[in-house]
Amino acid sequence: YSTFPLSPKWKKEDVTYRILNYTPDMLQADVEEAIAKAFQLWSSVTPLRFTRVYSGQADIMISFASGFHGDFYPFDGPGGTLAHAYPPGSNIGGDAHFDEDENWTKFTTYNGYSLFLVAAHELGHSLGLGHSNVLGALMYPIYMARDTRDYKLPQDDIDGIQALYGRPKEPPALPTKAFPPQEPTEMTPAEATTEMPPRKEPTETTPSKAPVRPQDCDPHLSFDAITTLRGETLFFKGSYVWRKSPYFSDIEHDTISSFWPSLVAGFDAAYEVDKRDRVLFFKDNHYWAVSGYSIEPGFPKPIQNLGFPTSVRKIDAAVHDENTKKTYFFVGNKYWSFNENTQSMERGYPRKIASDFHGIGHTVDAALQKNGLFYFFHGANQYEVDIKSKKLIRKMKSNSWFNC
Amino acid sequence: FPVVPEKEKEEMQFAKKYLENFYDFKEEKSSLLKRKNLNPMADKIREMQSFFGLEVTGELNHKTLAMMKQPRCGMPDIRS
Repeated sequence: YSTFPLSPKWKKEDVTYRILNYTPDMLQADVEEAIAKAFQLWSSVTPLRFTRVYSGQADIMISFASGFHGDFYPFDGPGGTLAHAYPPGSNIGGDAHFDEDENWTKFTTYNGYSLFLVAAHELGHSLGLGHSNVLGALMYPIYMARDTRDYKLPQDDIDGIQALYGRPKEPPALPTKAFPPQEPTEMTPAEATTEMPPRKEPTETTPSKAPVRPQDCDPHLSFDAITTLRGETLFFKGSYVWRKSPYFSDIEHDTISSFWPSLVAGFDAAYEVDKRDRVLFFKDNHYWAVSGYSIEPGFPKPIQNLGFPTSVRKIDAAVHDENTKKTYFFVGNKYWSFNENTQSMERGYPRKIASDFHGIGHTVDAALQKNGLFYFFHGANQYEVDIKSKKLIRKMKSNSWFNC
Repeated sequence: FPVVPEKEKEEMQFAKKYLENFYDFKEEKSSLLKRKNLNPMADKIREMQSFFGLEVTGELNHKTLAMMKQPRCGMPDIRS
C-alpha cells in the first residue's frame, strides 16, 4: 500500500459524504447502496464513521461528470480513466468524481464497471491511501472485474488504512458482506475473472516454461477454428479461445467475448490475411472481418458474397496461404480456393480434399498456416502438410501447441 | 494484440500521455545547465513496468502497452 506525500488523513472519526448527482445508468437507490457499501468496507476496519448528508458541504463530495468538470483532470470518454478522488483536505480534498461516460452497474457485468468496486477504490483515496502495487489489492490502480458477492477488503488495504487510522474500537460483530447474493444470471465467479481479457498477471515475468493446465492437455481436445492474428495463434472452441503468443510464454485461456464482445461465439472457421491486418470469422452462413479488437463495419455478410453457392450453409475450416494469396475453404469432403487478390473464387473448385491433399481422407475441423506449413485438424489429431507439394508430413495430437 | 507498424507512432503518443498522467513524465527541454537524460521516457517506462511487476525493459513492448490500455483510476501511481 501507499499513502500520499505527508500522509494527509481526516483528523476526526466522523466523516460526512454527500452524493451530488446520479448516473442515469443505474437506479438512484442502487447508486446509494453501492456508495454506502463502499464506505462500509472502510468503516469495518477502522474507527471511522461515515454519515451521509443531503445538503451543504460534506467532507467527501461524490459526483458523476464527463470530460472537463471543474478540476485539472478532465475525463476521457469511455474506458481509460474511470474515476478519481482527492486525498483528505478542505474544499476539493476528499472528493470523488466518476466518469459519466462509463457505463456504471451495481454489480460486475460484461457491459459496465461496478460502481461498488470503483467507489470503494476511490474512497480509499478520499481517506488517504495512494495506489498499491499489490495485484488484487483494492487500491491497485487497474480495474479488475471480480465477484463482488461477499467481497472483503484485501489485507494490503486493511494494512494501509489501519496505518493511517488504526483499528476499529470494537471489532465488527459480523463479517462485512458487500452485497446480498446475486441473481445467477448476472455473472458467475468464473466469468468475473475474465472480463478484462488482455491483461496478464503482472507479477509474472517470463517463466522458462509455460504453466500447463489440465484442460489444455486433454488428449481428446479438438478445435472449432484456428487462426493467426498479428503473430499470435488463436485456437477457438465453443465460447473460449486459447491464445499462444511469441510475446509471452504461457497460453492464455479467455472467453471469445472478452476480445470481441459483439461476436457470437462458436466459430466454424477463421483465417488471417496478415497483409491487410484482417481476420475473418465464419459462423453458419455469415462471416465477420476484424482488425485487432475492432469489428469492421458492414459485417456480418453472407458467405455467398465470397462466391459460395447457396447450398453451402457453413464452412468447416479456412486457411490462407500468404505466399500464393489464396485461401482454402473446407466444406465437407471438398475444398474451395479463393483468390484474395481478385476477391473471387477460383475456377475448377470445389475439389475433393483427398484428391489434392494426400493423406487427408476426412473432413477438416480447423486449419492453420504456420512456419510455412499447413496444419489440418480433425478431432484430437492434426496433420502437418507441406504447402507446395500438399503432402502429409506427420500426424500429431491437436493440443501439441500447448506445451503439454 | 501486437501493434501493426503504422500504429506505432500513435501508440507512442498514447504511452507518452499515460506516463505524463500517471508517472509524472515531463519531456525534458534542452538546457545547458542540466545534464541531459538521453531517454527519459524509457526511465518512466521502467518505473511503470516495475510498479506493475512487468519485466523491466524500458521498452514499450506488448505487455506494457496492454497494461497501459487497461481501464484504471485517474490518480497517478507515483508523484514527484
